[in-house]
Amino acid sequence: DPGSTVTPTWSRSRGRDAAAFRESLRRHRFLNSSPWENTTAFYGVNQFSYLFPEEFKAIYLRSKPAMFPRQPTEMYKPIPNVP
Amino acid sequence: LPLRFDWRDKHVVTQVRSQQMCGGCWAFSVVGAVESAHAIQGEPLEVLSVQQVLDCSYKDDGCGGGSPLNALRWLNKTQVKLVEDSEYPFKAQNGLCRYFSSSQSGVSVKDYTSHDFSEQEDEMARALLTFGPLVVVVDAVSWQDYLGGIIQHHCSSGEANHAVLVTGFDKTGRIPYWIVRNSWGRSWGVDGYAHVKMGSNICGIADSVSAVSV
Repeated sequence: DPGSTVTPTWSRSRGRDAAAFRESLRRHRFLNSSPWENTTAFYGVNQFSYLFPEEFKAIYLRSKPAMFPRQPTEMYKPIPNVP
Repeated sequence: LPLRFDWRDKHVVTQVRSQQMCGGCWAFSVVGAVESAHAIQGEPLEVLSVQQVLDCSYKDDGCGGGSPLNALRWLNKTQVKLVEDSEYPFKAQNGLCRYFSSSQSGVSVKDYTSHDFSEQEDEMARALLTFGPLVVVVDAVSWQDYLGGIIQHHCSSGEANHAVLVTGFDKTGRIPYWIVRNSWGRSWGVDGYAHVKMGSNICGIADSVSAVSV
């Protein structure tokens, strides 16, 4: 949409931007066509729509996970049989 | 637990920032948690330096990526004071670590805890109330296209790749959700925030949870 206020965050060839944008639109259709209830999230054009998913991952998804100990659950002792 | 709680209502959460083209989400989330923990202690809410963490947390790779756990370990071990953002501003690129004299004002981390709260999200909510906003690492691949609503599908646990800050939760509606501050600017999502369904470890939100005390 030429009137869109969304600006690309990645300056590249117009052809590549357009291809990434077309792929984004296809992805939005898939994400929004879920058979689930209508309380779910909605997806569409934003500042990242000019990025291919692999570019998006390479730039923005750069946190490494770590294995953490499980939060200990409360221990419940059975109540002994009492008269 | 209250039905709704958000640390923003207590005015202890700084504005959403933009990491721009820098893979520094891990530093934004940790600094956000330190800012809030400091304000929860009754101190003024200050915007602290993300660039200082990017440049100085030596086990991480600055804008090339990092781990909130490494940053917390570094802050705790060195007792380094995080200075104000205006003192050490964000440049969206790696730089040389700047050192400050011990008389420089700043905020240091007293302690931190990290846990896996999967299948125990009510416990995670208690930790949020007790300690302040929580640093979590999520699978955010589908967040590229997120505009609003409650994220319930299209992401997995066990594939974490993005660090964010949980500031609250809302259980007043049919679908309870976490209120999550991102670092992709205010134009992304719901004024820079995402809403993620509570109770099913959506996007792995409960897998890697850290809390900070200052």
